[in-house]
Amino acid sequence: MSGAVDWALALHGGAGTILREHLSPEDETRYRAGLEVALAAGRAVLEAGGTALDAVEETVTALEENPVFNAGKGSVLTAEGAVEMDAAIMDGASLDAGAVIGLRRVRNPVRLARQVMEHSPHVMLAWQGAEDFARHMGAETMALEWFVTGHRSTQLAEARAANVVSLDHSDGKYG
Amino acid sequence: TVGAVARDRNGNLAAATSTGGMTNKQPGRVGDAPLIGAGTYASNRSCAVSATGHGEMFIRLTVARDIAAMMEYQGLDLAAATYRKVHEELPRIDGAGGVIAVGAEGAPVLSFNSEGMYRAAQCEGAAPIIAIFE
Repeated sequence: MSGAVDWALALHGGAGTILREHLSPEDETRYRAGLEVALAAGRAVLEAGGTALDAVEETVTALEENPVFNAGKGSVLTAEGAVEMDAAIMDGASLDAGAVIGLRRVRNPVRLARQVMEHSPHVMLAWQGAEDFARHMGAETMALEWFVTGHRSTQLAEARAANVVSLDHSDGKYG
Repeated sequence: TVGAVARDRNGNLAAATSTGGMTNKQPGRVGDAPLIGAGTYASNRSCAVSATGHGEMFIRLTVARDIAAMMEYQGLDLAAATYRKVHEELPRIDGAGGVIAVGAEGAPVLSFNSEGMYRAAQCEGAAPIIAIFE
């Protein structure tokens, strides 16, 4: 690389079954604020000359911490009323990658995905194996109640009543 | 589902995706987010991609890696590659959703074929974009 290039960052937060036309002004403000906080987290890394890998990890962690988005705290609920969270991260420079599947207690799945990438010989760990790896790495875990929000409980009740499985980002239903 | 893609000042690319999946899903169901090449992919040779949507369709079309492959093997630019995948190929199998992507130069591409997409993006020296797309 002969010289510095401009940094760039983008994020998505497919944030609920609520379309914009149905959002209250208060809810729209919350969603926009969440996007802004996450963008700021990644931007801070890049402006300081940090790596793209650190930037995407910090951005996604901020989204996982915000209960309005479907990841980490605020994840949707399975048919059993549990959370099962997945995450992945990939470094375009080295083609290294890490992924975790079916986490039920790990606070920030994307951080664990990076640990799989950097501290295991594997690309992907799933369910109990991923939880065991998280414990081995000292990853922070939380009780189920920390992840579950009233909005997600209502969504599950409605989905059960309608006998559908639903995406997190539109009114589309897939059964 | 949430995700991010980035390019740093050294020209390196990265992608990350995280999700709770689908409401009322069968326990054990895995979508595209954690599957490298489907919902998440990054290569300095082409682009970084993170996807959100109906995961089964994104898995079947290996969406993220396919966008990168179109750039590497066909010479398509990022916008053309994402458009073909999101607006031409995914709809053929009723694949709803979209991607965010960034390449070695230029602004990120935000591409989606369904409603209610929450997005933010910024390039160095430019104002941030924060939007809920219909």
